[in-house]
Amino acid sequence: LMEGIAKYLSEAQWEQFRKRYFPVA
Amino acid sequence: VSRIGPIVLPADRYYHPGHTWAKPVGAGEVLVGLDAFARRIVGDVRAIDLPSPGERVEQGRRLWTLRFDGRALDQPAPLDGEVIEVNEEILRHPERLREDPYERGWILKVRPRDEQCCVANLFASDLAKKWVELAIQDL
Repeated sequence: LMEGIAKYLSEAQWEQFRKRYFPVA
Repeated sequence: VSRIGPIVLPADRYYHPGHTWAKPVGAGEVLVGLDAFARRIVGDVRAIDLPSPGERVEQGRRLWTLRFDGRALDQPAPLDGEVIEVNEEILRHPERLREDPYERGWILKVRPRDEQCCVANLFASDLAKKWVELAIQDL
């Protein structure tokens, strides 16, 4: 898994990933 | 310990699906931090927005915000309770999370709301490993 991969994702990809794997109520 | 490549998940604590951990350390005290998956995803953390001692936290709700390379990540509290201490060293030097997100890199100390701390809705490290594997596949 690439170090600091978040910054390489597009905004849309990051938002989708964040909502799925970092859920906050 | 559960391990996925460079990502280690120690067996002596409990994991929230939002990649925070809770580790009971004594009478009514629980250390809280972020797991190595979260640490690896964000890379170097530039700043952390944290609650202050005395503030109440609620499992699943935003506990802190990590700021890194122009982006931000909210992470949830792994348990209900009250913040009793902040790791000032990590607050001043969040880049040190890179070295050790589990021991020196604890972020908050929380007094849990009840005795059943850290069981409800949290993963042991073997289940947390499966959750991390799923996320990596998705990437």
